[in-house]
Amino acid sequence: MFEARLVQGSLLKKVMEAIKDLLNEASFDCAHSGILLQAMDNSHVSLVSLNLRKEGFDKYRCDRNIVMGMNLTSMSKILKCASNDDIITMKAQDSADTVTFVFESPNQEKVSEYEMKLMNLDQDQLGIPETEYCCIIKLPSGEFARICRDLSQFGESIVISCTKEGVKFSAAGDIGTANIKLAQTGTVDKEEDAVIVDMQEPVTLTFSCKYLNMFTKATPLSPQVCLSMSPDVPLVVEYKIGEIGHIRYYLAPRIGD
Amino acid sequence: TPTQGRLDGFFKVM
Repeated sequence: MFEARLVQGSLLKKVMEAIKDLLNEASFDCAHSGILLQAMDNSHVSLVSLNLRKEGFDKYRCDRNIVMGMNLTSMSKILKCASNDDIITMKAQDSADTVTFVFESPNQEKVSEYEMKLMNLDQDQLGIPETEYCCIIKLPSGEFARICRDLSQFGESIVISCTKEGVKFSAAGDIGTANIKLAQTGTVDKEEDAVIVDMQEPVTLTFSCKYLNMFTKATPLSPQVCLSMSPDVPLVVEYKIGEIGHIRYYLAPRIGD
Repeated sequence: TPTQGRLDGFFKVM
């Protein structure tokens, strides 16, 4: 028996919005410690790694490990039927071919149940190597989304350049060029408003606007985003999901010029 | 224009 109940059901709705444009289907690996999802997009340019810890759920039971292959378009349709303040429970029998979503209104007066067919996905389990990153940049997630959106008007690529002075985002195209520099902030009232640059070595890498903009669909999950870069390895874009876990996007750089 | 790299090879299939 698997059962995971989340009083703050809106988090699950937001997680779905953050992955459904990148992945058509994915396996939810449910274990005693929590739920893991790891999948590359069809073109193998990006990877989504979602981690939801058992402790973050209001009730969590997983008697034996189960892998639930889900069509994310269908799951997204179902989660759209939940209100933002609904309590969401996912449950499945040990060897079931369906998963059930239960939405309870806060006053318990409305209870909706949706059963969805599971899929047999032949997906490889991927191991993510431990990587030391030269630059780790924390910035407000809304600011990052704004920068990606603004620079997308200029071209298909965004160059992210990190030095000890701060971080520079730039783009160039037919209409001209754009440069946005963010300096490390001094004292801020709220930690989430800070721009923090932890740099060992300066790094400049080029990334696809299209993918960065898809990652920013996770913005409602967290006020802060963390970018980790090293030469010749994928960029990591991480959003925390409340106290429950995180979503990490890995993106292969664009090469040459 | 730069070419898009891929992730194949970075992640180990377990």
